[in-house]
Amino acid sequence: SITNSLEGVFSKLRGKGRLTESNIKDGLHEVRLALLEADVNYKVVKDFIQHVTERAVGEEVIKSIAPGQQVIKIVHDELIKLMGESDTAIPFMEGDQTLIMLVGLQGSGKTTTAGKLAKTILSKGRKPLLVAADVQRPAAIEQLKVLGQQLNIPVYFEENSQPVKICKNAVKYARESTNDVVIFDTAGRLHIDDDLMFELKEIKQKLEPHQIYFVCDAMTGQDAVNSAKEFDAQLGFDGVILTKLDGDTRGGAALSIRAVTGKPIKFVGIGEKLDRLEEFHPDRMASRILG
Amino acid sequence: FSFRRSIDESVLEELEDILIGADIGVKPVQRLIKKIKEAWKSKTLTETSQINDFIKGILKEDLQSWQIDIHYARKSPTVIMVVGVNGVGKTTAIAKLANFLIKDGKKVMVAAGDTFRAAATDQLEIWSKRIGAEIVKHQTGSDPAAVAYDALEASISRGIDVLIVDTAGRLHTHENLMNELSKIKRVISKKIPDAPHEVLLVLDATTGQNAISQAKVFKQAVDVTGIFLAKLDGTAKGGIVLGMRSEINIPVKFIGLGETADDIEKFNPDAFVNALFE
Ligand SMILES: Nc1nc2c(ncn2[C@@H]2O[C@H](COP(=O)(O)OP(=O)(O)OP(=O)(O)O)[C@@H](O)[C@H]2O)c(=O)[nH]1
Ligand SMILES: Nc1nc2c(ncn2[C@@H]2O[C@H](COP(=O)(O)OP(=O)(O)OP(=O)(O)O)[C@@H](O)[C@H]2O)c(=O)[nH]1
Ligand SMILES: [Mg+2]
Ligand SMILES: [Mg+2]
Repeated sequence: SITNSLEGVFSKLRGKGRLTESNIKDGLHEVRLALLEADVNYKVVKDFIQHVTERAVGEEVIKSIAPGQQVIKIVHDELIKLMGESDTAIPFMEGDQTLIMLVGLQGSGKTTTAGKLAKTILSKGRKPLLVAADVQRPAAIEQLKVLGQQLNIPVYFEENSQPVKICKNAVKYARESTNDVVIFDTAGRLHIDDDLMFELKEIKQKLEPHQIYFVCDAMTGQDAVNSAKEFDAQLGFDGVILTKLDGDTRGGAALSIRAVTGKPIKFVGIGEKLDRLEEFHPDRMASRILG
Repeated sequence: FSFRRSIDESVLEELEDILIGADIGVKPVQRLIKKIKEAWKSKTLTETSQINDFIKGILKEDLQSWQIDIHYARKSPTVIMVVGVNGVGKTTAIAKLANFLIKDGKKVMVAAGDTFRAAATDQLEIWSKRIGAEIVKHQTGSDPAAVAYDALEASISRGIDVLIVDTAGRLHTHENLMNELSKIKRVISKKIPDAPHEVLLVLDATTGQNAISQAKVFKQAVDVTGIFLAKLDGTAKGGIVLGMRSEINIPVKFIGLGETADDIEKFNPDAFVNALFE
């Protein structure tokens, strides 16, 4: 639990009766180190520590009979607040196709996540259609087709075509068949690639997806805020899917992205197999980040 | 009087932000800041305008010890094994490296050692056709060690100069997968005693502190000899390769700067360190 991790960080403070402002700042220094080593972005850490310090050196703590515990509680509460409320629902359209678009940097796990999401949605009694909108990566279409076959879920694809056209035709196809959810798998791209960011904006403008999810690798370091911020500013996304959490990365990117975009992390990828997708738990993530 | 003043803390904080923001890691950065304060005290540094160059000098000096050249075999084929966690850019790095060697007049073969992931073999096959490399591949689900073995046999009989073996992405926390990787290496070594002559760990430049854990575990499993730092064309600086040196020292041999076969460069310490400050 977070309290256990924080008690580790604050072990120097425990058992101390009265605390001075400098004791508290030393303890918070340890929290700062823990967050930075967990890959939380340095600006996010600065703001967080400043905010917590203002509360922690206030009268409520200095005058308290268990000041160490008070500081721990403040850090705990502020971290949970920053991590945000749980928001894992996919708002499905009733009576029309729900269009979901997956975007993100190269190799973050979009194609695999598209398969996982389709499997989850199928288990909810809906009929998803996967769309191979990555025409750039060698064998990307084939990769999604293989996943579709494994799941017995249809994959819409076109050879020698363009993403906007493919997505439009896929929605037409979904309307004509009985598919009520359409998942667009897009090519990985850099947030600083103007042409490719424009392509995403075009897909959004023409197709008006109901949900856009930013798929991000959980081992991303300081750069997580740069890409997330830019994708959100240029395109706008409704939620984040954090992948490869079955590793031992602390996952500070989760806190950074949430702090900087305010968008919820909906799901986490916890393995390569297509059943390895879970709902995001903010308190578990906060605990993992604090190590 | 300038000889009495202490160093401007806001300048140090700004530098700390740049270096931490580059993923060098808070403890290594603290050590660098300490060096600045000592140099200031001993008057080696006297102007704040000298601080950045002072740090660049330390970092560049530090990297001089890195052996960046490919370790070729005395007798062909040279065998290069490429490993790393999922999605970092291994298969693309292989295409780039193969292309690099082919343009240098070498006869190159690639082995489709990822027999697990959907369309992994198709992906490498498309690359091999584009760049003119030979390829050895098996069915999905076959033993990757068998692919490596067959590729070695084919390389020897066809007079291949360099064989590059692709492997499936795997998280270093999955012990059974790391054991599989060690087995592939053993099979290669049994066939050719000094092989693999190079084991390249591909790291994604956007990766944070977890790269240290990756490097340690992969080094333990297959004795990594070099790093291929991919995706340096993004905004991430890849500073973790410097930050990890106190815990594990593996030279970066190549960097990846994009998604085409030409987007590869040999590692250049000066350019890399300068870019941290841009
Ligand atoms: N261990 C683990 N591996 C994952 C997870 N999600 C995806 N992967 C793996 O990560 C690698 C990259 O996944 P892809 O789905 O190809 O990533 P992508 O974002 O579509 O890549 P591009 O289309 O090239 O941008 C593959 O080896 C996947 O099997 C996860 O949650 N855990
Ligand atoms: N921008 C950029 N993208 C890259 C670079 N290297 C690889 N990529 C992209 O990253 C994605 C993943 O590359 P792969 O070569 O499939 O990665 P991998 O490590 O083989 O992935 P797995 O085999 O699934 O573990 C692809 O979309 C590549 O085009 C690079 O240097 N820069
Ligand atoms: Mg993909
Ligand atoms: Mg690969």
